[in-house]
Amino acid sequence: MFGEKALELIRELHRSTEGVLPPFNDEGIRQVLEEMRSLYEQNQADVSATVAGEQGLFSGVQLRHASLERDKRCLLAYLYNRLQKIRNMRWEFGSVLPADIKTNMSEQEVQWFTKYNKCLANYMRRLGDSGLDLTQDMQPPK
Amino acid sequence: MSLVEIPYTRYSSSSDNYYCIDDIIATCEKIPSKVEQPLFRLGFLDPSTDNTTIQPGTKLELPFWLASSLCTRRRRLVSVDMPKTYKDSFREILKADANVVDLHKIGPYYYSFGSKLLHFDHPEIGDIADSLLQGFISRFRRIMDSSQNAYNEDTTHLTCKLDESERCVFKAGQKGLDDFQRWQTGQTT
Amino acid sequence: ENLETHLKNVTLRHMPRNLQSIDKDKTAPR
Repeated sequence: MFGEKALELIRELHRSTEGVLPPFNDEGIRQVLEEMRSLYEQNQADVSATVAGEQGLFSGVQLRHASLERDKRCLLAYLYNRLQKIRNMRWEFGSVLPADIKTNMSEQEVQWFTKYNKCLANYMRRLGDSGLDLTQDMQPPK
Repeated sequence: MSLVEIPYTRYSSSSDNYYCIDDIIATCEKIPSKVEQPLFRLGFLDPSTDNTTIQPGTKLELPFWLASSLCTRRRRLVSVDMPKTYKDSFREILKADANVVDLHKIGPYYYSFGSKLLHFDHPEIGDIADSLLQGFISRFRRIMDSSQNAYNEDTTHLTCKLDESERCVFKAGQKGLDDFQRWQTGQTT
Repeated sequence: ENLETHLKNVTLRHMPRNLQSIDKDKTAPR
């Protein structure tokens, strides 16, 4: 069934415990993108055959399009939820992440993290007269 | 408002959040479906045939995310039936004594997936909606009691039969209890 | 913007043309 590889990426992230970032699954993402490419090509072929007068191909096109949307949703959710974990770690560990987490981040995630750090630092610097570190005192005072 | 008066509407629960991992996993649960129009070049979907075409009348188990795309008001390429664990006989068990049912084994997204079934035009969805509501309400008290009274102990035996939504409720109760205990012992600074 | 750039760079630009955009209505958290 289509969408199985994409779901495996999601399950892998779902199994990872809080505060742990699993290694970036490059190969899994590549396989899902490969499935999407072949689904799209098959749909292109069916649409051309329909234009040429062949009947009854619509259901296949519909099914493959639903699978394409599903694959896309799983890939984006995989990336998005990894970023959420990384962002939570920024608030927990500070602007320098532990080495074991950093090794599991992709190059693009490191770039994202650098930009996020900069945005957050710029924002905190503008608070109050001399700035305010929002990541301190996360628990309300007594 | 008594239970009967609660008007259930076609709602998309907040867990329809596009990026929500729980929602993605819940929507891969299988739904008994029947093919209504020939599906050409999709024979691989039906393991019991070598044919490349799936003929009308063929019964398949499709994941929710696919069935909900092929069975809409506008286009019914397949028709769906309700999964066994939402049918009348199971609803009776839930009504008889909801607390003994192991919703984790049956689910684990029993309520979330059940809510999604309400998207379909099916004669039983009104009863399913009531059954989900009644089941949750019946089990809620015990979840809250046990989560409020289990401090610093292993809670596996208390949560092993809970579905994912109920485990979230249990976790929230535990956090409230933990916060209160820490405040009482002056640990909250 | 940071998030969108990331999603585009890692996967969207490798997807079939008609799937390369992010549907704001669909992806906005409810």
